[in-house]
Order: sequence, then structure tokens, then C-alpha cells
Amino acid sequence: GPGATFTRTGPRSRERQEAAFRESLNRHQYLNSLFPSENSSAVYGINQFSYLFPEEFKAIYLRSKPFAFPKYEAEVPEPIPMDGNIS
Amino acid sequence: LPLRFDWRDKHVVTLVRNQQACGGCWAFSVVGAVESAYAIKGKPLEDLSVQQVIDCSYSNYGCNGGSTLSALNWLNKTQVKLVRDSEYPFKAQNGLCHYFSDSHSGFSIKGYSVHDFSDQEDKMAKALLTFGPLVGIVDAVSWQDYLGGIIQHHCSSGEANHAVIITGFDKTGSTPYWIVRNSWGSSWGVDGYAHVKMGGNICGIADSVSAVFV
Repeated sequence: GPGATFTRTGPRSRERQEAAFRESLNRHQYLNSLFPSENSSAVYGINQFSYLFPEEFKAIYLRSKPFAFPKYEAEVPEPIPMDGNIS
Repeated sequence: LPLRFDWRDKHVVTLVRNQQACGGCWAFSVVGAVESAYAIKGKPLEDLSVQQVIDCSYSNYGCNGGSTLSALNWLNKTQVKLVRDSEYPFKAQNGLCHYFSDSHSGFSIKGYSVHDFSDQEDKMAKALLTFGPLVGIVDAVSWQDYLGGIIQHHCSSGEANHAVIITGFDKTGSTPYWIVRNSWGSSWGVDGYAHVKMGGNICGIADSVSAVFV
């Protein structure tokens, strides 16, 4: 369809939204439970995407194609000639 | 390297935008980098057209997906001038490409670079300082639930699936992190941004990094 793929699946039932929301709550609890002592660590919780199942979220928002990029190689510094004068 | 740097402090980063239910993150990130590159060169900071890239970048699939590399290659090969967003506004769906005359004002690119900086995130920080905000591709599956803080777990560098812009870094605290601009609106994350731990290639943030030259 013209929009994101999500519209292809048509409108979502209330039951489906509620099921997705419950799954999100469980996921948040798990994600927040693993490193509770790290005060600067990320916090996970309810936001605009909590009514979507992960596969629905991915189908709409995560559509950038990966590519293998060349490894960065810092310029190898010119060897200084033996007589010391640097061109 | 400074302990903290953010191109937003130089007023060369446009506001966070919202791709809505359109899978066009790859276009938002490339256009955002072009906007900043021109602003760093002293041009006025303004929103450029993402819809133009979605509709006209023929090697991509618009709201159904695309790649930053293909978009940069298209911009560089065709020398298409990006027009202002006000002239070709975002509508969150694919459309027919609008063409503009050569005399129409716009913003083209002179080139771009793409690199894998994994295991070299200090070099990536230098590239950020040198070239401006960088385009990155991350694995953002766990970003669905992100509210704030520094992402350092539950974010593999497995399969990159979401394009973002890296605008800065902050090494002043116990956990250094990248400052990453997203395109899911300013209510998501930290005012529309995510903080991703520097070092360890968290979320694959250093795997596929591009810089734009104007």
C-alpha cells in the first residue's frame, strides 16, 4: 500500500492491541530487572509503541537496509626520511 | 577529543522529526546530515525535503524501506538538489517524484564517505568533530520500549535495521555515550534522542557510519 506496511494488515482489533500492551508490560519488567544497580542504564516502559507487537513495530519502523561498509583505516603516518627533513 | 561535544550546541541540527507509520528512517537520517552539513558551512539551518528523497531515490522503496548508502549514492550521482521541506512536505506515504528545474534553488552534496568504525569509536568521534553529524544504522529492536538513560544492554550489533543521526557524545560521566537523534518524534526517548554507550559497538552503532560533504 502507499503507506507503511502496517496498513496492509488493516485495522487492529482492540483485543490485539490489549494483548500487545500486556506483552509490552512484561517485556519492560524483564528489561528493567536485569541491571537495577546501574543508575545510568537505560529505562524501558510505556510509550507510543506499547500497543504494537515487536514484529509489527519492526515491520513499520525498522526498514533501513544494512550494508557492509569498509573498515575505517586511519592514514598511516608518512615515514620520516632518514635524513630527517620532512617533505 | 573534548569530553563532551554536541553539534546541537552549535545550532546546526534541525528539530527532531516524526516519520510516523512510514518506514523512511533512511531518508530522514540522510536529509538530516545534509541539513547540518550546510549549516556548518554557514548556510541557514532549515528543514529539507525528506519526501523528495522518499519519492525520487529510485534505488530505494520509499516508506517500505531503503538504505542510507543507496540514498547517498543517488544524491551524489544525480546531483539532485534537495528543496526545502516547505516546498515538498512530508506526507508519510510514497508518492510520485516532483522534478524541479536546474535553476530552482536547492542543496546538493559533493560527496560522502562510508566506514565501519567498530573497535575504533574514538576515531568515529574524531570523524564526528571533523565532518559533522554522522549517519548511522543500528539494531533498534529494543528501542521500541526505550524511555531514557544510556542503552548498554539488550542491544546487539546483529542486524542493523534503523537509520539515525549521531550528533555528539558525552564522556563526562561513568558511562560514556553517543548522542543519537531519532525520527520518532520528540516525545520518544530523551526529547527524541537516544543515548547509546560508547565503546563495545552497542546496537551496532559503529558498523555502518556515513558522513556527507557539501
